[in-house]
Order: sequence, then C-alpha cells, then structure tokens
Amino acid sequence: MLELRLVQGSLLKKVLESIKDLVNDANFDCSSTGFSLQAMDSSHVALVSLLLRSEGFEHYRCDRNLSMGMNLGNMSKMLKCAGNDDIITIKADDGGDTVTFMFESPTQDKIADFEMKLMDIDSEHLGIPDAEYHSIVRMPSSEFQRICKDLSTIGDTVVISVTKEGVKFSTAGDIGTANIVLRQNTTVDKPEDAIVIEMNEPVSLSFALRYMNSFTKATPLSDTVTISLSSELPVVVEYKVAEMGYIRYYLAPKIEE
Amino acid sequence: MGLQSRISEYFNGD
Repeated sequence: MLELRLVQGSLLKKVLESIKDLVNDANFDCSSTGFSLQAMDSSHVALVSLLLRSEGFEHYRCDRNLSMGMNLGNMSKMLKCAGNDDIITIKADDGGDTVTFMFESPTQDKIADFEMKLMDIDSEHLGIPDAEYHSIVRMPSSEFQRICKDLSTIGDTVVISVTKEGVKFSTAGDIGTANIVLRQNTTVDKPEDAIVIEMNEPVSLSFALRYMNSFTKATPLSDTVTISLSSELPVVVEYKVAEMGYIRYYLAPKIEE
Repeated sequence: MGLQSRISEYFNGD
C-alpha cells in the first residue's frame, strides 16, 4: 500500500513539466527515503534524477519498496487537471497495475480521482558516483534560462568556461558568435539574485544547447540553479524542489573529434 | 563542434 499526500500539489505539477519533454516513460520508485525517479532521455545523452523526500509529504505511507512505471506525458495530462492550490495524494496498491491521483481543493469542496494505468518499463539504473567538481556556479535560474534561450538562437552548442574572471557561456553559428560572461556578485539585496562562482580548477566544456534548454523547464521550481562542472564528468544542473528534494540533470559533454 | 558522448561512458549500471 502506498499513500503520499502532498499539500503543495503544484510542486508535483511543476516537476512533471520539468521532465516530461526529456523522458517519455520512467519508473517512479517509492521507499522509506522518498519518491524518486532516475531516467535517461532516449539518446542516453542526458539523465534526470528526482528525489522528493518522505519528510516533505504531509502523509507518507510506503509499506514496501514499489516501482511504478508511468508514461510521463499521460501523467502530466492527469496532473494538469489538478488546481494549483490543490492537495495531491498518490495512491497505489502493492502489485496493482494502476495508480490513483486524488486532487482536493483547499476548501475541500471538490475532490477528484484520476486513475492511470501503470506500465512495465525495463530501465537501467545507473550508479552516480559522488564527485568533487572543478567548478560550481550558483546563479538565478531565470538568468540561466535566458542565457540558454538567447544562445540557442545563434548556435547549437554552448561552451561553458569557468576561470578566475568568471563564468563564460559561448556559442557559434552560421550568423556569428556570442559570448556571455557573468562575474561573481554577492552584493545583492536578495540572496537568490547572487552569482556565486566556486572555482577549484578552471574548466571548459561543450554541451548541446537543446538539452540545456530542456533542463530550464524546471525554472519555475526554484529561484536558483547550481551548475557543477568537471572536465572528466557530465555537467550537473540542479534545481531544488522547495525544502523537500531536487531535480538533477546530468548531461554528457561534447568531446573532441 | 565535437562528438556527443553518452552518459553510460561516465556512469555504470548498478
């Protein structure tokens, strides 16, 4: 038996909007730790890792570990039927082939049940090693979204370089080139507006902008985004999900031919 | 501009 009650149901709606264009089908895993997902895009270039910790739910019952295969497009269709202020409860029976989403309006005058068919998904679970990153950049998520959008009108690859001068986002295309440099700025009124650059070693890596743009669908979840870079590893683009967890996107770099 | 690498080149299956 599984029953997860999330008072801030809009978080789950936003989570789905953040991953449904990257991944078609995925297994949601439920354990005493929380509600989680790990999935790759169909090209196996990007990986998304979601965790919503059990403590973040008002009620969290998961009698035994359960993996539920869902089509994210269909799940998104159902969650779009929930109001932004609704409380969302996810319910499933052990061994069952459906999951139920229950939406309660804040005043309890409307209660809706949506039952969705589960599917068998044979997915590979990858071990993600803990890593020390060469450089970590924290910046406003809206600024990162703007940069990715702007650069993708010029080119299809972004080079992200971190030096002691700051972080540089560069691209090149048929019509020309673009460089955007951000310097560390912590003298801001609101902490979420800060640009914090932690550089242990300079690093420069190339990534497909198409994926970066897809990751920025998570912008409504968090005011800030953290970008962790190491020359030997996929970049990690992380958005916190309120106080209860995170969405981390891993993107394999483009390498020299 | 470079060859696209894959996630499995960096992370192993459990």
